[in-house]
Amino acid sequence: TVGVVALDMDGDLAAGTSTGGMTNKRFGRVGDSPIIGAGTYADNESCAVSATGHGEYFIRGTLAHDVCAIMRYTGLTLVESANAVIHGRLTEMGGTGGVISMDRDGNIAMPFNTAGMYRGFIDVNGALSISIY
Amino acid sequence: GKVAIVVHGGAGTILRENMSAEREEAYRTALEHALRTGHAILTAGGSSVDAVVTAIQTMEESPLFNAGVGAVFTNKGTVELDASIMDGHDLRAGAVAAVSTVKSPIELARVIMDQSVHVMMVGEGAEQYAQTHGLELVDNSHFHTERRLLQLKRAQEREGAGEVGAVIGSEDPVEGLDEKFG
Repeated sequence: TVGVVALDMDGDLAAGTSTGGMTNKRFGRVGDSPIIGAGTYADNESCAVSATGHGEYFIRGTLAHDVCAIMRYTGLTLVESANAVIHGRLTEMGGTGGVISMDRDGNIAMPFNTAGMYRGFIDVNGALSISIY
Repeated sequence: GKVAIVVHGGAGTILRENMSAEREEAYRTALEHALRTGHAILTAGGSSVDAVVTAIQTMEESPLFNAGVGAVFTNKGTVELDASIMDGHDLRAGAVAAVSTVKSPIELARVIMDQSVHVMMVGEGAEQYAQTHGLELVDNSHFHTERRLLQLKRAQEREGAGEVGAVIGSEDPVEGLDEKFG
């Protein structure tokens, strides 16, 4: 699974996710990546999110939307909201995975509860960072 | 006028001890390419939607990631692709699931968002829509890689031994399968 979130000069956020799904998949199983609110969500008033991991949990928890909703309704920061979803709700459900997320000020959060997540950013100051573990 | 971009290439049992220096370098290079490709669009005044599509397409075309070329195999030995996109400006969205001949699923999701009255399309209907809207279609073999075929074979061998159902393939079987028994 791959994903991108972006902030443009007009202050507009966007999120996208693309995947091959699950190895040895049967019965037309669909994961979270094509489901808006589960694996992908973007709202200028809160944040943009792309998820990766065990899709069934992201669908049941509508976790991409959850990050945005927590910000929107509680006023928590992006980092607090994304951490609450991945290290709280997802982990409590027994699921694994992570998200990349950004708010309209360019704040970035990339929490995950697995051994690694291929991830990187170029922030509003032009700083580039790439991490794996 | 500030711009920024973030990418991921999947999460899972990605362990340092299983990652060769060459492979780690290949991933870092591919992630940086995605970042710089999307960032160039943003600094030129392009939209965040354009940056998302273009950056994801670089990873759909890379055999390293489970998307497009290099995607994992289904139980039937085929590749089936999903994608979605959302514009934070007006909450428009596009999504596609279970396509097997659309070269760039994220591009189709974008076309569905921009040009159709729907959000999500699946399977044959989605491929028909792609064809009528000028998107490139390819044979399913375009997405096949040896590495993912090996991953499928290993999963099915273990399934034969009653060990595993569908698994979430980690981004690289060399790093050890991230086995979730769905």
